[in-house]
Amino acid sequence: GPRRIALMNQKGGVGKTTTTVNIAAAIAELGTPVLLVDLDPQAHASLHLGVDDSSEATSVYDILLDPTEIFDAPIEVKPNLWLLRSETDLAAAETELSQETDRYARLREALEAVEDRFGFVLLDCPPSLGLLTLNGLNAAQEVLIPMQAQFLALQGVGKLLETVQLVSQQLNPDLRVSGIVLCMFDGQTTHAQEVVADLEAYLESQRETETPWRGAKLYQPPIRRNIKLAECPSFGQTIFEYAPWAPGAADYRRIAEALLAEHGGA
Amino acid sequence: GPRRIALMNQKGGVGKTTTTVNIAAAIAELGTPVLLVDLDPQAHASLHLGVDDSSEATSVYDILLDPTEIFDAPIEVKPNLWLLRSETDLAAAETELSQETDRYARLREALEAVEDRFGFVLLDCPPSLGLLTLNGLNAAQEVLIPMQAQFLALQGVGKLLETVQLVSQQLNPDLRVSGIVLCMFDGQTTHAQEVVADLEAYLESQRETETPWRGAKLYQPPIRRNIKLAECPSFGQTIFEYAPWAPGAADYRRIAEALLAEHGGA
Ligand SMILES: Nc1ncnc2c1ncn2[C@@H]1O[C@H](COP(=O)(O)OP(=O)(O)OP(=O)(O)O)[C@@H](O)[C@H]1O
Ligand SMILES: Nc1ncnc2c1ncn2[C@@H]1O[C@H](COP(=O)(O)OP(=O)(O)OP(=O)(O)O)[C@@H](O)[C@H]1O
Ligand SMILES: [Mg+2]
Ligand SMILES: [Mg+2]
Repeated sequence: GPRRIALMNQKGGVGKTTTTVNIAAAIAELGTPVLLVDLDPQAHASLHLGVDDSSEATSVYDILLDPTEIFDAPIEVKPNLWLLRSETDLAAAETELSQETDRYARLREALEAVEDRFGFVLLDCPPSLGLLTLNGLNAAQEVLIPMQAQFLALQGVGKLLETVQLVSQQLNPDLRVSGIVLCMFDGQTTHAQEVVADLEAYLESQRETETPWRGAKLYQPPIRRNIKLAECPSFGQTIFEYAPWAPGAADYRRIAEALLAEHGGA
Repeated sequence: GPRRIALMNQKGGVGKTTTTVNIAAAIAELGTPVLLVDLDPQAHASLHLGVDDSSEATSVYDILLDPTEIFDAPIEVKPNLWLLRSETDLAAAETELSQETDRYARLREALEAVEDRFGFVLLDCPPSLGLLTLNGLNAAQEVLIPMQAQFLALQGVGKLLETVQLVSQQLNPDLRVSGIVLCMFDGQTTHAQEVVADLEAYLESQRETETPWRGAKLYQPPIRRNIKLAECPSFGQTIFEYAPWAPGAADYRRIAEALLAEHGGA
């Protein structure tokens, strides 16, 4: 089956969507079919790829209510790049499913029925640790954590890993944290370098543990801040269509290559 | 009574906390007592001011469960700068209060009992439109929207204003949107300039309406990206303590002066 990777971080605006879209696009460009699952009611990944609420395609919301609707849900938005879109109504899912005993397993159930069409499934999670992110973590085998090399960003990592631990203990024992992708990186500052050093020391200290993040690494290179990455969503384009020679394109291409070079995941 | 201003934006990582802390600090430095209410379970404003979960002080969580606990809750963290701290347990409030008929009014009720001690009350909202933000909007008379001059940021503004409209219709008819504070601004790029032009055109188009944002403006100056603003939280300091000559300090001081120059709010 495909590698199934949840991109999560409960902190907002750290680069989850930008990272999911552009890693997916880079892998698709290299010829491997990729499914991007947009799990955020804000639907920014869908918007980024030119798909909004007016789309007729079955959405993640429909899938959570009825997993059997999955079969014609993915839409091919770019060559080899398929999207299971989100929509604003997805915000209602948490309340609507709150009494269902299988509410954390519905996405996994749906994806199992179609995943063999793809080499990668990338799940863009919302900035929270609620039902949608938990469905994403339960449907994945790996976790990538996009984050910024800043003090306040470090504060949230403990809670994030606690959630991964809970999911691996109670729902999904195969779940592993593959690593961290540093976004909007400003390597010039000592602040960023100190945060990187803190992260590397922490990951090193966890190597001999039994935790899901014992194999986690800092992916190289960090993604530099590059305005082109913020501009291309307004044209419904990935960075590779909009500015293929920009630093943002080079950085995400190298992260995608680092992922592809791994054998079967962390 | 004081000016009560909610700083809100459901999009994460846009600069709400940085803006609330540093505007509060600037006003406090000028001699006006300010109360900063940290409404985010992430408690980044509290952390920024050196107060974490180990603090014994009454928190916003305690206040939502029992508004009469407000009287000794605010702590003076810097001269004239008072904090009603958050804590991680605040994440439970939404569930715990979900059946209470007055659950959107508890913060307002508590603050009314102490607000005359202050010239300003600034409320730092979490990145969501749930119970905590709704308490913040109901307890305020004004809304400031920190946001980034980027395409994906524009997408969320409609939903944000819809929420303000709902609160003003159903809970708090005095609520007005005073305006927008642009954060992490990179004025060099045409992208940012286009977003600013879009925002100005939109605000202009709303002048003759009956909406709560008919008087909203773009505050000047935009806050430039400045690494010092991201560094000072790790020392429990405001920008004025950490780097008083930095561009970030100058920009937030000017925003505070713009606010102080207004008479009794929007
Ligand atoms: N390397 C970068 N350089 C410049 N801008 C970037 C970069 N990465 C992301 N951005 C911009 O920063 C903003 C936040 O990024 P993004 O939407 O990917 O974060 P997110 O974690 O998915 O946010 P949310 O928590 O709201 O889902 C967007 O406007 C995006 O275009
Ligand atoms: N002008 C700026 N220049 C550089 N860094 C900034 C600036 N403003 C904010 N930051 C940094 O960006 C990150 C996000 O800012 P902040 O925490 O204020 O956003 P927020 O909207 O409160 O986030 P959340 O939605 O999580 O509450 C923080 O690490 C902060 O230090
Ligand atoms: Mg996102
Ligand atoms: Mg904040």
